[in-house]
Amino acid sequence: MNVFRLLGDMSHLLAILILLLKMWKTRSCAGISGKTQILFALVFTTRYLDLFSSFISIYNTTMKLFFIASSYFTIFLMYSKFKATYDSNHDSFRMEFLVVPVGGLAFLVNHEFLPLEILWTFSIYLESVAILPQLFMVSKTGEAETITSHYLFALGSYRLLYIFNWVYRYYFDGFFDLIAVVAGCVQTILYCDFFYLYITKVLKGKKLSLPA
Amino acid sequence: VDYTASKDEL
Repeated sequence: MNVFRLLGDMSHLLAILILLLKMWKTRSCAGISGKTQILFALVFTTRYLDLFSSFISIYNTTMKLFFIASSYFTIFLMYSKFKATYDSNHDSFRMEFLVVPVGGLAFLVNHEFLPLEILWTFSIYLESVAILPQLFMVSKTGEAETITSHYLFALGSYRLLYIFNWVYRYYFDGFFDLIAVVAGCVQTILYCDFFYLYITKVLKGKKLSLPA
Repeated sequence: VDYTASKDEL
């Protein structure tokens, strides 16, 4: 555990808390993509199956359980409790366009052809593109609430901080995982346009709106 | 190249 990894995890945790707090306080999930949230639940479920096979630390187990539980709780809020506020018309990205190619890629490009390893690889690839339905939704409506922007910024920062963590681990631990690094870079690149808008607009007190 | 160490990441 290094400082970048810890900051990355805290940023990820903060993103989830911001999202839950936004929904709970406003009693609404307007502007949030249910597709992205379903994909995240799939990501956590397929990646953390090792909860049953190996124990790493209390921290590790606690975080994994929290990520899984919060992702399903978010889906419950969106598709059940606050269903009336869910903006399904603008959430029209097709999940199968991501899940199917990513599933195929996980079968073809992995470290070891084992069920758990393939599922782990699938989750890494899927996480890298899981934000696309959300970004698609923001571009379709042309705007995002400020609280949603904070959520996306924290979520994007998490993988950027993981890249610093991988650079650190490469130099100081001799550790390198090509699959995680490439997918992590793809994931971070997808946020670049958003980061630019966040810094130039939201941080200056303006609402995030896209030029028509 | 060590990849198994990535499994402690979240």
